[in-house]
Amino acid sequence: MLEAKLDAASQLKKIVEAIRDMLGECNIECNETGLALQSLDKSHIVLVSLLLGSDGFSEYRCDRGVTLGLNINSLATVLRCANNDDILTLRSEDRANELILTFEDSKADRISEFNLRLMDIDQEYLAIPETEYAATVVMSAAVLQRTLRDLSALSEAVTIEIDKEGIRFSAEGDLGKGSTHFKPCVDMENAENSINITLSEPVSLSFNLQYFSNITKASSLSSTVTLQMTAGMPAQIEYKLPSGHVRYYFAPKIED
Amino acid sequence: QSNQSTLSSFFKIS
Repeated sequence: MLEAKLDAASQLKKIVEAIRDMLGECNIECNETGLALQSLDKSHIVLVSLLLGSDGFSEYRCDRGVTLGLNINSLATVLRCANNDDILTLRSEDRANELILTFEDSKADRISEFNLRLMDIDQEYLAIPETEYAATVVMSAAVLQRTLRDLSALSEAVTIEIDKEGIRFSAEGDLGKGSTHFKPCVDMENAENSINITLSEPVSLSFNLQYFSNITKASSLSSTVTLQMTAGMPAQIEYKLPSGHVRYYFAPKIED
Repeated sequence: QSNQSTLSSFFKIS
């Protein structure tokens, strides 16, 4: 059986909000090390890979592997019934067909319980080899989100160029063009505003901005984001969690 | 002109 407790329901609410626009139904695999999810969006443009280590829970118990086949939007609907600071417990018996969620306020004088029906989902998995990327950029998650939002007013695509001078985001559409360039920098007072670039060769890739904007909904999970890119390959975009990560593999636009 | 690629053209699906 699975029994996992979080001190604040907001932790799971934010994670589900970060992935729900891209995923419909998917399996969450639970074992003694934690919860993991790997799922492609319908169009096969983005893969979401979520890892929630058992250390990230205030209490965690999973004796035997459990697969939770869930509709992510149903999970989001139920989680809306929890207050952000409620204590949240996830429970599922072995071979059960439901996930039980309980929400308690800190004084434990209100306890809500919801049972979510589980499904058998025949899911596709992607084998992603360990990769050395040509460029790695660590930057503020909020700054990335803002930059992409600004450029989405111009075009449905953004081009990202990374070289030793910095990282440049640009877009061009009917009304004109725009770009934002960030130089590598170290901000001693606000470390999350630093921009760190590790590079073996310069990279330029273009991406659909609608999908990118869905990915950056994970900005509420982490102050920084790590972008990893190699020419002609999908990008890896990672938001670190206290014990785990939300990672996206994002297929680029390819020149004809 | 650029086209959207899909992840299945880079990684193996199982």
